[in-house]
Amino acid sequence: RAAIIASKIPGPAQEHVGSESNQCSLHHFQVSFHQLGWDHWIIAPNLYTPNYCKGACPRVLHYGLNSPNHAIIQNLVNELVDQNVPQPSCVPYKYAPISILLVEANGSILYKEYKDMIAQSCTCR
Amino acid sequence: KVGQPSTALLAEAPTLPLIQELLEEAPGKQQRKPQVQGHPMRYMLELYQRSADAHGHPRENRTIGATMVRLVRPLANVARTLRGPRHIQTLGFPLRPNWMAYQLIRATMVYHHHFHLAGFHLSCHVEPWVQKNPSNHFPSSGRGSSKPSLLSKSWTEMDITQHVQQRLWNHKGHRVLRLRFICQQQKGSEGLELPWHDMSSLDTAFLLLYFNDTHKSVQKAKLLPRGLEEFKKKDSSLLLQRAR
Repeated sequence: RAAIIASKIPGPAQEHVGSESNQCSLHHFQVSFHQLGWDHWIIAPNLYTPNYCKGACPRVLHYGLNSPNHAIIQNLVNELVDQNVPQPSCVPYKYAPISILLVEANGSILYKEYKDMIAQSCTCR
Repeated sequence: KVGQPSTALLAEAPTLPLIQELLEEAPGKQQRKPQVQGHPMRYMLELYQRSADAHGHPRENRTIGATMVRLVRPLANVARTLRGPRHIQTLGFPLRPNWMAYQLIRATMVYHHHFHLAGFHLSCHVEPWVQKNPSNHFPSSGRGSSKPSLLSKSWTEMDITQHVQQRLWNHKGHRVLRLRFICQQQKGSEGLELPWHDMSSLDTAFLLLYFNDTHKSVQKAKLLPRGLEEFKKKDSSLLLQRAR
């Protein structure tokens, strides 16, 4: 039955036709801490670029999506077994930290590195 | 929820690590940013610019050797001005040894070694404050001598890690680190009455605490069962090909 599916899946060439633009990918996004309502205690940086992942997870998960094997299985389950099982989701894969300078309620000044604050790449899982 | 103040949103999801920390560290919205200007702010801005770029990305070549640095200002200095050329301030620094989440890796006193006040030239240093017999030296700390290292032309940073760790760090609850900040009028300006009371308002000395997170990062993914591990290694493309 996998062969039947394989025949239905558009070949690599067709795969890229049209749906490329809405495929799972990283989107640049910048906010200010003022917009997040935190500017009353964060001194630096002024702007922060968390980015985000958005887009459809194709039925054939190409290498660039760093998908685990489970995502391939989940796709097959959605296709062959039970459509209530959703297709994999487009989520961040790699993150980067940022350093923040902030003032604490007691007047101390804090330099702190927060992990996993910037999405650097995406995956389907 | 549009329009809700971010702190309300934060309160709804206190379980996430960052949110929890923000709730602990972020003064409430109603609380204006505590006005911290002057030397402490300038010092930390310089430390920030040395450690991160304009977008907040930590620099690869940063030298602070910690993931968190807290500048603690003295609670209130009890100035005991001796007659004549010496001036002693007893400085109290509140410590909140949240040792569960952070490991103290370094503690230093940052102060002006030399400075001018109302036309007088002063030379200053820091000593431990001990209730009974004030001892006038810091135990030499393991990491380099506790001899002050001149930072920029005006700041001196003295390592007092051992002093803090021995006396205060492993005790529960809030503790206060007490130190004496002693200034001496330099030659040539004796005799005149120095306005020592001006000293107490200056930010002449503050404490720097360097920490590393003890948060275990997300548990390393457990090793895959042997079989699947082998499969991943040798035939990882098999599944992909078959699906394709």
